[in-house]
Amino acid sequence: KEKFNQISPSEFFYRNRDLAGFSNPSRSLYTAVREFVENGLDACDSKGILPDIHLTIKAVDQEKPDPKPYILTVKDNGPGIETKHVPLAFGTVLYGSKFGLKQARGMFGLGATMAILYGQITTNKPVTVKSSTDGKTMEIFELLLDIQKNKPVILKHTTKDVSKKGLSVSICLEGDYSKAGSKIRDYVYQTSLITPYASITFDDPKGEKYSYPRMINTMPKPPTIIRPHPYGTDVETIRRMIVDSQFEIPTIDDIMIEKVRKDLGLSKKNLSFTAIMEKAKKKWKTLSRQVRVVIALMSFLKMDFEKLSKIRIEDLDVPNKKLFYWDFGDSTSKSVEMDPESQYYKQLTNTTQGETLTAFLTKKFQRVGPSTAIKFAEFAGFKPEKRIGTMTNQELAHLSDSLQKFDDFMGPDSSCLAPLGEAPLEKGMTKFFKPDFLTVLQRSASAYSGFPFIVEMGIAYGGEISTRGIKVYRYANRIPLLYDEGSDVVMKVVNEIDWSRYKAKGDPPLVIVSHICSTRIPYKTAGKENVADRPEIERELKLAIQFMARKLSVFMNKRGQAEAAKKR
Amino acid sequence: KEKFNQISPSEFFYRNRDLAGFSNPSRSLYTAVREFVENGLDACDSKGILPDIHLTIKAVDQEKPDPKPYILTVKDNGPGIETKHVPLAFGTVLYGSKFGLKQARGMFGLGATMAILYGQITTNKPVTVKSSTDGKTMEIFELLLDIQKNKPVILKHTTKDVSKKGLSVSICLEGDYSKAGSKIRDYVYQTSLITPYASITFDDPKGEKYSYPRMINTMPKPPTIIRPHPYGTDVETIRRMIVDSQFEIPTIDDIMIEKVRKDLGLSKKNLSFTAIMEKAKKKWKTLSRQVRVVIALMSFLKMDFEKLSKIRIEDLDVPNKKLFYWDFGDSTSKSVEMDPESQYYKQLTNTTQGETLTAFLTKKFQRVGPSTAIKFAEFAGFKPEKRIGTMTNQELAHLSDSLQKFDDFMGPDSSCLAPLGEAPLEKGMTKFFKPDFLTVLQRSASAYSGFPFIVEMGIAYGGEISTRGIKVYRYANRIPLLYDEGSDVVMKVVNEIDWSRYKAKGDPPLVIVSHICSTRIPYKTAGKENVADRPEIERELKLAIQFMARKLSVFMNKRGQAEAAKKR
Ligand SMILES: Nc1ncnc2c1ncn2[C@@H]1O[C@H](COP(=O)(O)OP(=O)(O)OP(=O)(O)O)[C@@H](O)[C@H]1O
Ligand SMILES: Nc1ncnc2c1ncn2[C@@H]1O[C@H](COP(=O)(O)OP(=O)(O)OP(=O)(O)O)[C@@H](O)[C@H]1O
Ligand SMILES: [Mg+2]
Ligand SMILES: [Mg+2]
Repeated sequence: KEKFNQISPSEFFYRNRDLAGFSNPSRSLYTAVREFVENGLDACDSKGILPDIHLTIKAVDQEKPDPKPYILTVKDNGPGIETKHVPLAFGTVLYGSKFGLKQARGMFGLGATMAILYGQITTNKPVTVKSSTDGKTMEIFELLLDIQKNKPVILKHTTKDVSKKGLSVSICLEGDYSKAGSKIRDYVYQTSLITPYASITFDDPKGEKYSYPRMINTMPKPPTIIRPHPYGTDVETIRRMIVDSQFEIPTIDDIMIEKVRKDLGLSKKNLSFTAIMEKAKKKWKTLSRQVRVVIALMSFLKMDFEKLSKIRIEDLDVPNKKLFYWDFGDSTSKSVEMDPESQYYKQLTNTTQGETLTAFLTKKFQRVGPSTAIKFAEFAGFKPEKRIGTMTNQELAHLSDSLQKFDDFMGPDSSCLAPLGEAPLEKGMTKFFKPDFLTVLQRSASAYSGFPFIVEMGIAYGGEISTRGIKVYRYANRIPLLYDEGSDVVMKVVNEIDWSRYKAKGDPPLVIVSHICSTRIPYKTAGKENVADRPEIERELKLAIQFMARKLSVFMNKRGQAEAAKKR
Repeated sequence: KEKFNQISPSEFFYRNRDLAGFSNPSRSLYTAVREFVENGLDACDSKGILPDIHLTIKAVDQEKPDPKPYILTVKDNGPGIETKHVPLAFGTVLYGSKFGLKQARGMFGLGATMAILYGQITTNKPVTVKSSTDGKTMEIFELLLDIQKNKPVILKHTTKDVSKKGLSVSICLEGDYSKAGSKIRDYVYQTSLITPYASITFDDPKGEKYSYPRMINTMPKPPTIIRPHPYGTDVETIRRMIVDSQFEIPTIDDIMIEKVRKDLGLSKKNLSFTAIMEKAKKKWKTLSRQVRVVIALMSFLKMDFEKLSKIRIEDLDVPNKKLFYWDFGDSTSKSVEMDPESQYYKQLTNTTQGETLTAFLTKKFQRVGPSTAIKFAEFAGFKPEKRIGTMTNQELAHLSDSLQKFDDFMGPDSSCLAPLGEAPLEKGMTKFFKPDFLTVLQRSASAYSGFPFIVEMGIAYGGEISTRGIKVYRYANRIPLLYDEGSDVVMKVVNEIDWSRYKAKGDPPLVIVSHICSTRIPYKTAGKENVADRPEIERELKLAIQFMARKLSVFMNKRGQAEAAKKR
């Protein structure tokens, strides 16, 4: 007989830590550094604080050969974490604050906990977290993970007086700095390039100090949470939006009746049914949805508060215009007919059947105006006033499919994104590569599966570029991606270009920098090292590269002509 | 204030389905095929049934252009799934039967549920599962997933009479056969190569039928579950083994006393303390551990059953040789001294402090004999008789570290593995490539992180090989890996070889087939497409390739000499 088991998500990632980038001591040391540094930068970004990140890696015993235990500490000047959330944030997998639709480096609720898990299973030491949210008191936690149950075990919790806000996390883990060192230094350097407003210091195990002071003193505008873009939104997301906008019929008990009295300003008077309806009409604009529904029900029952407290609503059959209730006085079920012409019937229809398709589209998605909503309804073959709560499963699938195929939605609102910008990218690439030729491009915002994204890229040629053959620097949400380029969408696009068409064949001294920003980067691995080839992203990258490659080709032609002229 | 949330594992994989290989319609169709075919093969393998797998992909509307909905059905003649497990197996993520230490294609408890999830969010249609475990009755389920709660929703459950065992699963999903078709056909073909005892048929959307009958009629020996190999076992695994081998002091209530009486054959007699001890000594070998512990406690309390039922054990302080109990008669706490020379003291020590280090090693790991255990204890600097339950955290970390560094463990027991074998691999490669040169090699079993693995490879050159440049066919646990070769450990090793040293530079007509079998393949992605560069695996691959490349070099030299002779 087969024995079945359910495992917790921390148990899953413990068994399969290669999925999260913890496959060997060298890679694990690198990934742990990344996870903590990215958390510090995210925290500062979200609160508009110019980040100061301090990274320290020290060997426990400098004399031993690699791989061996290291103490890794990352300290930031961010907002810290509230005391009640610290153990869960670091001790539970799939727990975090970055699940909303907003650009951030983190997205899984996994990274910090994985680094701590790896430290614990290789050295059996707890993590030390120090957090101050008010700049006066620091909470110090020593935690272990209960990997099977996915919860933290608090070994120690003390406090201390401090003078600054921020968070520091320190783990002991088995690493290999001899192999990971150059990748870690590259990571820190490339991070400072794409985050010119952050200051980063790195004390390495050999006693070397690397320092990357800020290059600019202005923060990018912090991204804001936005509604999804309609393009590519799948059925599950639509279904949840509908459930969100639908509404339960409230229970009409004494508490509810009291609330309705109070909101109508009728606290102690027991007005007649007609008087109540008059008052409700006057105050309609100020009434909450719950109260409006109760008024609507009362309008069909034709009862005042006294009578209302003696019945209980049993069933509301809106399509058949019947309202069933239990009369406590007569101990029997009764029903009333509802007049479909009444405005109160419309109120109940909205409540149980959801809003119209066009209202749903304009309220739930970003940048869908009334005329676009109507145009879309026609395209999809729905009546614009169709109630979203009455859609069959078939109709929902068709709605999602039409959202993918409709061409006329406005491009996404990019206030949820924080790209670097063409000028800073150009400035950074000029400073870094000192090339003979440089072009940069930021494409306008696009979307995949409802997620807005922006592609920005640069191509540099010649000058002080020392590498031969195309070298690609990949970034996603301001994170440098240094591993697994072989299965990344950017490399796929770069390799599919016929570079000889642009006069750059052979092994040209060519550098390509690519940055993808999105409310959700479609990583292929939980270690965030390579991006999946979503068709919309692939297309944007291709268009960007082709545009810039044509400019390169013009430059190469001119240069070729100049050299030919010289020879003559 | 930051808002924190916990998400379920199905919610995690819904949001991040790129991690599981569901990034676009073409890739998703491929991955869904894989997940179901691999489940069918695993099920047949585990029960020694020669597999018959039937794969059908039909477009819902043949006229529409890709991407569009397809119905994907996979049917097998395996053991089926018990009725009570069907909804959870397919409707819950991280639920499965393959978490034990045994070679299998599946390992995450994720694949089938992900394919069903992808179908549901793209077409809103439920999955239909038909399962018969007895060859008489078939259970038919229609399921939807509650993605936020990670549980199934049973829409329909009916039964039907049948005449064969097996399982069939059918989903409707948005796919792109125009892009995925050739990859799917490659997958089926390559699967039949590595699984010559399986018969696979494939009916494609264009009406084409592909059939791969079995080439041999003998099943490989089904792999068995084994104990972990000591090499590379981490602290968390050791800790769990210790907890497993440690034992709670049983509660001594009337039920327990009755059990002890019964096992001693003293059911109704109330013997004296001395008589009970005599009887226990005689029957010691047949007594269970629980009963032995109770006898040991009684030996120190010097009580018969009558007196024993009037006390309750409060605490057992083995190192300080004290036993504390509550006397109901006197309503007071009392204690007795335990004689450390008594054999019963030893029994209690084993129970609370675990066994000795050497006993632990020989019982918990595979292939560690008593002399190896003692040698290891010396190497690690522990007394061989040290009680495993008394190790400090520091000592546990040191134990794990020593398990990684000790060279003298025997290689792993490979009965948990099911490699193809050199002869079948050679036969398959000859048939497939008809090369001028062919060499195959199966390395002996090795281990990483406690998991045994075997590498088997083959190199073929010339003859009817039509590709130019090194073409690598990668397999892991009899699964063909067709994507993401750029970040796979096999490609990393192949690319680090200087092929010109072996006279195979330029674009030689060279094919390399690689198969890694393990109780746990360290995949980099939950889509199981590429293998992480664990150092032990990388080393085995490198040694295998170098060994075979030298043979290739001899062949190339001879051929070079033969051609030179011809010219002269
Ligand atoms: N330095 C920090 N300052 C403030 N909050 C932090 C810091 N580090 C972690 N956190 C909080 O802890 C949570 C969990 O962090 P963790 O790295 O595990 O997940 P994440 O960053 O949300 O996602 P990902 O797994 O993609 O990194 C974060 O969501 C964040 O709220
Ligand atoms: N065709 C089948 N016949 C018998 N049992 C099956 C079949 N398909 C699935 N199962 C059972 O359902 C469980 C869940 O399958 P699922 O594919 O989700 O996970 P898995 O195969 O265990 O791991 P993985 O995610 O790596 O594929 C399996 O562990 C197996 O017990
Ligand atoms: Mg993080
Ligand atoms: Mg499976």
